[in-house]
Amino acid sequence: LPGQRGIKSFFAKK
Amino acid sequence: MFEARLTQGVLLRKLLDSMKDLVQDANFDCSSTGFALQAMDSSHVSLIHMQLRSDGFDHFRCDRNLSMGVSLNNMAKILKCMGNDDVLTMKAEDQGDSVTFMFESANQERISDFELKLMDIDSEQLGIPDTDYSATVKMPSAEFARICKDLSTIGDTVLIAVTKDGVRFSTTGDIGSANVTVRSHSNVDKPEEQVVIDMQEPVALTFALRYLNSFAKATPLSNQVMISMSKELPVVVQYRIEDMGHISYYLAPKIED
Repeated sequence: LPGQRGIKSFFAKK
Repeated sequence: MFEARLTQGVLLRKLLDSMKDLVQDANFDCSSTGFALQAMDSSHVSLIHMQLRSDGFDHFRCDRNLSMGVSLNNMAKILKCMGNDDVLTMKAEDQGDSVTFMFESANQERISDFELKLMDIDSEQLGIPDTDYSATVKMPSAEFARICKDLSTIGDTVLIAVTKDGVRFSTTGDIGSANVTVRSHSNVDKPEEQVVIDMQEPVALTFALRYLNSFAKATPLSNQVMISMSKELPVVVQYRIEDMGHISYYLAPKIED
């Protein structure tokens, strides 16, 4: 998907 | 030992149906707090977080924290064998390699149990911070589902723009364009039909409709959906499950090409 950021970059790893 | 009894067993089937298209395999985390799941879809674009509190069950026992790895598709297949009015009981041993689903018909005339093998699943757990959002829209879940479906006939993405007067959903595609505006209104007699906009500042973000349509599979769980947005942050699409918990979906906005 062009322009679609992944979700991981928004939340810190536990 | 984990044991949980749910009079409205059909709730768990609806939950599985709202997750299985996005996530193949995931861990259900059982603790004294309740029954929960956090998982990303296979392309790591969206995140699902669902939680059923232990006090929402008719009976809940969890001696030790337990992580049950399952194929959501296979669990959904088993739950399809449950009657709509059946009482559901889940059982798993602490060191066991399976979970048992027992279905009891309302009149107790039919009792069945299905055992599902558990899997070892490596899952990455993310910390979801509490956020004050610029805008939160509460609206009928069926209306949201319809808008996402209708706009998908025109385009692949939707611009969701919230102002104090309403929320506008817009799309464009090869064949044309479409806009749907939903205005805030209250309905004392039918609270499930109201549209409530809580806005600190106007916000407009673009999202992939494909994912929003997957989130809308949770529509049977709740009459209302809550959409929370802030600039450059993932949208939260939340369906509250009465007296039990919620299922929330997170999706990052699209960046303009």
